[in-house]
Amino acid sequence: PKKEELKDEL
Amino acid sequence: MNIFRLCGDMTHLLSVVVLLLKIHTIKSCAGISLKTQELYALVFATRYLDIFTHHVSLYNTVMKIIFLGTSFTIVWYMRHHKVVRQTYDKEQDTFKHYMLIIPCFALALLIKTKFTPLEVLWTFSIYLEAVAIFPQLVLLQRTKNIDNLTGNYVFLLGAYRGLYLLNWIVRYFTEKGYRQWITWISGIVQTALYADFFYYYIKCWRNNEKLHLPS
Repeated sequence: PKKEELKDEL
Repeated sequence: MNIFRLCGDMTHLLSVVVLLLKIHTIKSCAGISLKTQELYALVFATRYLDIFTHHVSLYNTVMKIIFLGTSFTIVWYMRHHKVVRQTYDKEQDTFKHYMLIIPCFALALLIKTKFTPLEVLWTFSIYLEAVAIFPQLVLLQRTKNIDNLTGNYVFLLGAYRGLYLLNWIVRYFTEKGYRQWITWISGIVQTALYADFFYYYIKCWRNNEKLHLPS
């Protein structure tokens, strides 16, 4: 998946 | 997770601690914008809807719970606590929520990655966080005597955003294919809103003066 969809930041 | 991201999160956490210290210990919310605090509660409520469905790490989940819990606690204190609510500068805190909420929601419908309810709400929360400090900055400008805790609270919030910018720069150069335009542009706008405040905060600090903003 694209990083944008990972949502790993707060 | 790089050092800037961690320091950014810790600065954000510290800003909440400073605000709760003022509210819970000193029993005062003078100079704090309830409008901004309500917008933050809305930001976290719409962004962390995936808290139980999208697991990143224990760290992320715990931080999400902390930010959700503290933002609603702060709003509760300012609206309902019998001592704290009397210190709220209601007449000065006149910014209207909808002036920020409606444009941010419209923008989230127009510019998002996917057209699903969760995705639109997540994008809305990113846009809203960028401008949520606005009522607080307006209130600061109207406040004659800004106390240290309030000044430091806003400074820590701005520092958190600045550290996130550095975090993105590091990630851009170290992670292949890493892009997040919506978050980046909103983050740059958000940090820029603090520029004026930072200028006067540092100026007053260097001159050993009490913080005051020109109106």
